[in-house]
Amino acid sequence: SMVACKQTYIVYMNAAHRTEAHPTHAHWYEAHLRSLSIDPARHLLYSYSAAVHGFAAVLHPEQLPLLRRHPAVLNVHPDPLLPLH
Amino acid sequence: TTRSPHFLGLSPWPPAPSSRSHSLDPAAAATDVVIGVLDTGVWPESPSFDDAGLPEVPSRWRGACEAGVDFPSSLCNRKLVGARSFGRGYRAAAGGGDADKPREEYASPRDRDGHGTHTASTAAGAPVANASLLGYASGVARGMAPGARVAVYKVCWANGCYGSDILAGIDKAIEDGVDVLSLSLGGGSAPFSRDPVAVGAFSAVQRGIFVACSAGNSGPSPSSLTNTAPWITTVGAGTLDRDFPATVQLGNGERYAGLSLCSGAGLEDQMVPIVYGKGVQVGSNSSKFCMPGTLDPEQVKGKVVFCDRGINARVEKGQVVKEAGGVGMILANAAVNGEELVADSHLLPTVAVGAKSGNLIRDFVRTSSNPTAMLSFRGTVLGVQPSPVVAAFSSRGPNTVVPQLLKPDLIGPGVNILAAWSGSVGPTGLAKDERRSAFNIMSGTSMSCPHISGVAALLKAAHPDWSPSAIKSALMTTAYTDDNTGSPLVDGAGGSPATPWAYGSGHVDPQKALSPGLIYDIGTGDYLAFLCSLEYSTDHIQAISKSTNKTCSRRLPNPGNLNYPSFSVVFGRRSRRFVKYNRVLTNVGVPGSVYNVKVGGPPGVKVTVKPTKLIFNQVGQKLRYKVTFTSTKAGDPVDMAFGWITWSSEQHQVRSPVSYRW
Repeated sequence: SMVACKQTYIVYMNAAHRTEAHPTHAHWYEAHLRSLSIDPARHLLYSYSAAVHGFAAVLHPEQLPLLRRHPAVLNVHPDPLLPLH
Repeated sequence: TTRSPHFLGLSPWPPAPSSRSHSLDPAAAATDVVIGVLDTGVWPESPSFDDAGLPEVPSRWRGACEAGVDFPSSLCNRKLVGARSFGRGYRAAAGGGDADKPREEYASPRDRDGHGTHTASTAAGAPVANASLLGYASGVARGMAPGARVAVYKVCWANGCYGSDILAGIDKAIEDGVDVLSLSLGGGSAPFSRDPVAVGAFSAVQRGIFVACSAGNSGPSPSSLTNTAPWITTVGAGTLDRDFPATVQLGNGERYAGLSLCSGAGLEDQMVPIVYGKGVQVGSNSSKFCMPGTLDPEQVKGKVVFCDRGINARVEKGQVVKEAGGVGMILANAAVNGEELVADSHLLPTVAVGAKSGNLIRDFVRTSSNPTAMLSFRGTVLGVQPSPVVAAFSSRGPNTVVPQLLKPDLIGPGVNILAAWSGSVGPTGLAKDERRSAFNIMSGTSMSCPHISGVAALLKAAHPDWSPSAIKSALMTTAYTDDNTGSPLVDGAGGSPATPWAYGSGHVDPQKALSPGLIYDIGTGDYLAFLCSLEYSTDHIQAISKSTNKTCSRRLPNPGNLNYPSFSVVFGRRSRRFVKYNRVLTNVGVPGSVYNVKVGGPPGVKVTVKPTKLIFNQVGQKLRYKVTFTSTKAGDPVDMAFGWITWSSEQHQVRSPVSYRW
């Protein structure tokens, strides 16, 4: 059932929380996920830098509160499906 | 695009020697401009992406041609300067068992749908002589900016476009260095912070990239708009002055005008029995819509089938009739579609008819003991009047996300547009359609959006220092609202005059947009003040703007105070009988320009503009004016009205629509 509940989320981050220890945004996002015991190799889809500060990841529902509580996280939204016009 | 350059007043191709100095000469313009198209990919072998005659790719370009399935990187050239695909969001949603290979899709920028090839070639396709679909709409097909470069970002897959893939595409397009972004997709009316198109577009505009998005195809329902963020140019759709007429002649001698893209070979000049609702399920209406598996072959074989529009795809109805043994189809609009006819390349001879004709033909079939019909086809006609007509399907205001912002911004050609097509799918897009055509005719705000993107590329080339909002202002304030008969633009949904909730500022006029005289410019700080006025949380504003510390020290007194080229006035029910907006105009014309204001408004609203005259001594000078809208009547929440504010000089008219709600 955990697999069935898995969903992609777009996570918006506050770059003020990125320290010099992270040379790139991607490095920072990966470290952030690892700090929450989320394996970026399995969960991280995209690391964004130019369009937004944030990333897209496939997450389990129980991982969301953990993520949302972190002060570096601004918003977490489900990945919407948009139609062509 | 064999007609729209002419319809838009763009220079012919190739340009005549005498017009070489023309300011919107596509041969000279826009070769330094890159249009990024986020869509279903590209069919790079299309002649629309031939790079003959184009100079080297601008050295500043950082994009790449990513190799993938059936897509070697050598397929890019000086026209198609970039191609990437983003499918991780799609694959994750699809279950991701085999995470590296999307099912039923090319894991590459190759377009197996056709939509992306169509939109990319509409924006900046190279000229292709003798283009047509089965002989229809023949001519030289070309993008609106045939000199511009195209970079394709495939973010849409079999079931649509995931936000995570769209954001990845925008992310890369910004890094690559595109100048214009064209997105013919979107959905819903979520707050901007939840809309990846709005969020990604904010960063793009912040970097000076012009972003055009389609308004949606959910018209004529009110409040059906998508992509309404003020930093986006929201594009609705109108018709060209081109038609594909056909006729239905009934056995009683009555004739009804319709539309068809079919040759009608083997059917023309024959009276054929016609049937309606001859289904296999007693009591079901499904056969009236020609749903799959619902027609009774015994009653349909060798006959013309009358089908109601709705529920399933139009082209699927044709396939259903053909598979049941029908020899032709009459496809009738529902009341909601009105008399607007959309061309499809059906698998069998078909005539599409409007709702009124459809009702009469349906009655004939139901009441006649031995009903017959003859279908005839007249090919392509040009110079149709009236045109443009606002497409019935084009999404409408009012704007529910920010009621104080008038959307859509403008309309462009989006009905029955011929442009390049994928080589892996037939013109209907159906799996059973084994026909192949280098071009296809499609309708939608998807088609109008790249028209505007291409025109924006021409403006960007002519005015490299203009901001995205300046380009948008130029497009909007010079748009026209009368059709080619001199009458106000008509709404295809009912035949009555259309309103700014359907067409925004009007229909694009590229030549006038080149020289607007004045512009309403908006900077990033203004957009942030706008977001603060929406009472969004700090977290949401920071997420949209990428700010690390947004305190909303500056906020607009009302979101409608954004320096936008149009106005949306919302009066309160009791207390708020007047609304005040400020605007700043920047002179992009000549020194010494004098503008006087004219106001056109509905009864029941008093409009006061101060000052009424603006004298611009210098180019680049900014002058402010205030406008007060006072409701002199008690309004009802369903009340709406429209008016205009126009600043006129000897050379220019800078026109803004105003919508009113109570």
